[in-house]
Amino acid sequence: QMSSGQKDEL
Amino acid sequence: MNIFRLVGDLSHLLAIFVLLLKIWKSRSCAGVSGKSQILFALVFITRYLDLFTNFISVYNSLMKVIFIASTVATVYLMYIKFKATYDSNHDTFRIEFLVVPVGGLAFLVNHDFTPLEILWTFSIYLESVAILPQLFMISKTGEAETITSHYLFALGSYRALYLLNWIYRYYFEGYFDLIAVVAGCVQTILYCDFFYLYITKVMWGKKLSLPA
Repeated sequence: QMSSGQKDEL
Repeated sequence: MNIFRLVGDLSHLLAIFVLLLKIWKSRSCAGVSGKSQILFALVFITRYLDLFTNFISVYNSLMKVIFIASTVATVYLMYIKFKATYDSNHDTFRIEFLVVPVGGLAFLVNHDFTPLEILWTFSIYLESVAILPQLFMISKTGEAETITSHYLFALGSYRALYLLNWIYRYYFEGYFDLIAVVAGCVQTILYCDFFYLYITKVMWGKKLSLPA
């Protein structure tokens, strides 16, 4: 994904 | 965080608790697919393995714990406490036909070939088809209790709201995750038939019954 690898969604 | 994702998460939470309360209050899991609940438990366990290693926010961690605990509790109620009311004759979907292909696909199509990423991808793909045993069971029994249809409406709405969340995040944050979006579209499309029945029937106080 284009954003940082951080998975911030549930 | 945006309104679509927040309402989506709350709709998801509502669905899980509507089902849990239905089983607890009526002391029966008639009409509910235990196989779908097992798949949902697998979805949360494989997706939230980073619960202790990757702190995002209190909200994020709290919701993860609630989702895992409530879904495991639902599986416990169905297969242990109220096992006698579990309708195994109609809950016959072969979930290995879902788990194995989804597992293979997660290995082949993912963002990063690492254990945590592959498990996350497996969880995303599995969630998109996890409701199939439940929809299959309703098609076999030909009807669903009103409370079960409310459960399905809230559950289906959550991922539809997530699609709006991803549109919002794409335009305002430049965030885009193709795997999550494609799986989310598949998941929401699977509910379309049910959404139609729910809006044309349950909304008007009728019972949800599939055309025989």
